[in-house]
Amino acid sequence: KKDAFYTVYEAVKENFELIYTELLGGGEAELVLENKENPFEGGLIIKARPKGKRIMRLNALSGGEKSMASLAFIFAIQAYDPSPFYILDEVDMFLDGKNAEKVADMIKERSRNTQFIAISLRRVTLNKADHIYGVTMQEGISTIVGNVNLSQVEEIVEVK
Amino acid sequence: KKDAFYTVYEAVKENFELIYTELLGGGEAELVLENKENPFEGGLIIKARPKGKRIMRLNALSGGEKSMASLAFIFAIQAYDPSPFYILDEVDMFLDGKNAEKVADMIKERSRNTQFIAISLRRVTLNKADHIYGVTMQEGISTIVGNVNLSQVEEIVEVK
Amino acid sequence: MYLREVQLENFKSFGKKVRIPFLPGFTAITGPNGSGKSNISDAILFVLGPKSPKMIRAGRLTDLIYKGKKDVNYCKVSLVLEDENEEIVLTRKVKRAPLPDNPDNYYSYFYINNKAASLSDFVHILSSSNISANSIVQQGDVTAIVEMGDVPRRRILDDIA
Amino acid sequence: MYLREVQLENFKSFGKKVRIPFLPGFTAITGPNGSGKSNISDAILFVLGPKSPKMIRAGRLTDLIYKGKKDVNYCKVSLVLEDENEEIVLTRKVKRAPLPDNPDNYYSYFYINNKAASLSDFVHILSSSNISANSIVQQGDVTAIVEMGDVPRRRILDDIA
Ligand SMILES: Nc1ncnc2c1ncn2[C@@H]1O[C@H](COP(=O)(O)OP(=O)(O)OP(=O)(O)O)[C@@H](O)[C@H]1O
Ligand SMILES: Nc1ncnc2c1ncn2[C@@H]1O[C@H](COP(=O)(O)OP(=O)(O)OP(=O)(O)O)[C@@H](O)[C@H]1O
Ligand SMILES: [Mg+2]
Ligand SMILES: [Mg+2]
Repeated sequence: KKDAFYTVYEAVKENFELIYTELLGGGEAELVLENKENPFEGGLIIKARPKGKRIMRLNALSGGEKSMASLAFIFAIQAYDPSPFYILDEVDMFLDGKNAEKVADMIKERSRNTQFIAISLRRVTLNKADHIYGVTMQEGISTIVGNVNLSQVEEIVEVK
Repeated sequence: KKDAFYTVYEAVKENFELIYTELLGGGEAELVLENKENPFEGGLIIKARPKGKRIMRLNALSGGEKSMASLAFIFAIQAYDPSPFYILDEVDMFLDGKNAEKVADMIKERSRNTQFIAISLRRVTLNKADHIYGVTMQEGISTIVGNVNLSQVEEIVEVK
Repeated sequence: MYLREVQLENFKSFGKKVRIPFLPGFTAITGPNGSGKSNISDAILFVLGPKSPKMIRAGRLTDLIYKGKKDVNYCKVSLVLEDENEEIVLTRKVKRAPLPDNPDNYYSYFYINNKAASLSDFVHILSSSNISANSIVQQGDVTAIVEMGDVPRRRILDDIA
Repeated sequence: MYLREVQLENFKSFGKKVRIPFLPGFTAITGPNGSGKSNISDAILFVLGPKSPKMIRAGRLTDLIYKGKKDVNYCKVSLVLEDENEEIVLTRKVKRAPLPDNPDNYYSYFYINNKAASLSDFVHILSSSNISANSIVQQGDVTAIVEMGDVPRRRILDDIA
């Protein structure tokens, strides 16, 4: 049981540290076990150092910086245990333009061999997608508005 | 103690039901006490009916619909116990363009006799402000970039 | 392998039969607040995560059935997966079966390529192609990872091990 | 009355002395992730809510002191409130005072119009002009209202009563 945990931990830790730096274009992050000998008696700590800053624990970061660290963690788990497709629901919520673009770029790159379906209100994310679907609701019933282009979408929602 | 609670509850309830409909331009909402006789033994339930839908408890609504109901609740409390100024930190995060605009309009209207300072990444919110301040960070030190106009801000952050 | 189509019938706000075709690559879904975007992700989770704790926001499974019409008593979701020209259709259906003492009682049905199957057959197919509820990041999950304590965060790795 | 100016000195990421003038009406603050926007709201809360549970995200008050330089051992925030041409300056300062058994020990100082005051004088001025931590909606508060249970939500009204 402990061995199985260590294998997963070491692999996800390595992925996470690489993906964080790749996603942010700099900085560094690390996964740390509170109790290395007996992992099941402690927690898992995420530390991150955005470019040009000091390393700190997750709760000292800003809203957007926390989101980027969390996303890197999610991608690191997915890289260890890959699935043929992923559904992401508004993961770009707290991000400024630059960071939202970095996340959209990473999705786009990975979508070469894995299918990604991302729900988003951000113009920068919709711009990178191969296909955009609109959803609207009339009298309480949802319907899909097939393949739309960005200008049509501006009507549905002033794209963030 | 019970009487003091009832006075606050009745006033906030009335404010909330009015502000929700004003903020969303339709629909209705209500505040309900779980235990009307002994309020301290039960909780406070928020129900909302977005335009054209059925009335539901808060947790059955979508992310954006929940945010609008919460904002109406925050404004209702502020209306009961008014303060000379308010600081709002990214309250427009989960909203689509139309809802973010409704919130910015409400802030703008109330800012005639109350000072509002809103932290936001949304173009639609920055558009309505009387003044926009930019914040940047160099080598780990934050500085303020005085009164900027919207086009300057596009450089700091691709405004949502 | 990729997800080729999602078919929804009376699932949450999808009160009509709706088929959503998907292509490989990167697809974005957008629309106003409350229009039904997250309900699509819930529909996929409904099929992929029958035993998953991330299960649908609704609480009771019968809340997933479209509420806009009186006589609707079931909801159904099918996922069409395509793998090198072979197709697998996974369907899950929930039907109301009210009892005198439990009005929210329901039956759950699972189908593989339109033939009735058991929950364990279903789970077996999903795990052999490595599809699970982990493939879905629900609205708010990103903040949840930050807000949860260090120990629940470690438990995410325990589950994978 | 309105908030005319905020002065920050070694407060979180504001490592230099910074004065931020505000005008009545609607002011927006924007900037990239991590640039220091929420730290401004924390600075105002630092002065307005000395006893408030919403208190600064940092945990220990000494974490509010700018960490970028070695020898900085205090942080200070002043709020200038203007009320019909009269001005009130409220200042709060925290200074490190490490003890052998508690390295995070600190002293807290309060000033009204640059004269030393007690915490209770401070709280009195704030409550007489109806300024409190309730005037601040921190990042994430909107979602917190939704996620908290019905009873904690009722407690918000208890506090006001
Ligand atoms: N069983 C049901 N029958 C009918 N409508 C339902 C049912 N369950 C949920 N809904 C409706 O679905 C809507 C929520 O949809 P959803 O959460 O998918 O919105 P969304 O597009 O993700 O919005 P947001 O951008 O705010 O996250 C709610 O307004 C609710 O009224
Ligand atoms: N005591 C301190 N000394 C130096 N820097 C600090 C201190 N405390 C916090 N910080 C820095 O302040 C930054 C966070 O700033 P803040 O939360 O204000 O960002 P923000 O502009 O609100 O970003 P977002 O848009 O992501 O919410 C963190 O990156 C952190 O490094
Ligand atoms: Mg949603
Ligand atoms: Mg912030």
